[in-house]
Amino acid sequence: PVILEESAISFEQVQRMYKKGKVTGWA
Amino acid sequence: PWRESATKVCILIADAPPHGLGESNDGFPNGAPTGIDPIEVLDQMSMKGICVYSVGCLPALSAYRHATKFFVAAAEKTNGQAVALGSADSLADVIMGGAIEETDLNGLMDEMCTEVRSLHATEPQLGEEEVTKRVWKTLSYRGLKTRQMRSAKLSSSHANLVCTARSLGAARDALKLHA
Repeated sequence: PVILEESAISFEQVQRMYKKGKVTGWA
Repeated sequence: PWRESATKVCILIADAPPHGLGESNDGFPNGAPTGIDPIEVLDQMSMKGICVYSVGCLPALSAYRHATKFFVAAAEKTNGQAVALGSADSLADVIMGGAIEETDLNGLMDEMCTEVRSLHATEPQLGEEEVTKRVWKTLSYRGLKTRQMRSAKLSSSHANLVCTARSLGAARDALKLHA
C-alpha cells in the first residue's frame, strides 16, 4: 500500500533537497 | 518550459528498461532508434530541477538484469524516488503522493538555502555530509513537518554504475565491465 502521512522532515528528504539545490545552482 | 519556481515532478512508469542498456535480446542494443539518450535527458532534467519518480512495475521488472538499476539511478540522478508498484490500484496514490511530497519540499527550499549559505559562510571547512546533517537538525528543531509517501521502494546495490554514467553507452559499458 501507498500511504501519505505528515511527519517531521526526514534526513533523506534534506539530502535530496541539498543535492537538488546543488545541481540547480544555489547550494 | 515550466516556470522556474514551479514544483517539477515527472512520473516514469514502466515495466522494462530502456533499449541499449545491455539486456539480452534487445532489439536496439545501441539505444532507441530515436537517438534520444535517456541518461543525458535525466541529467538535463536534474539541472532544471525536475525530479523523477520512477515507478517500476513488478514482477515484470524483475525479468531484466538492469531494469532496477536504471530506475533507481533515474530517481537518484534527479533527486526523486524509486517506487516498486505491484498493482495498478496504487498508481494514483503514487502520483498524488509524489506530487504532494515534492510540493512540500519545494516550499522549504528557500529556508534550506538560507541555512546552507549561512553554514558555508561561517564554517566553510564543512563537507557536504556534515552540512546536510546540520541543516536537517536545524529544520527538525524548528518542528518542520512534511507530507511523506510511504511505499515499497526499489533498491539496487549497483545502481551507481548507471547513476554515475554520463551517457547510455557509458552506462552499458560500466554494467558490462561489472558483469
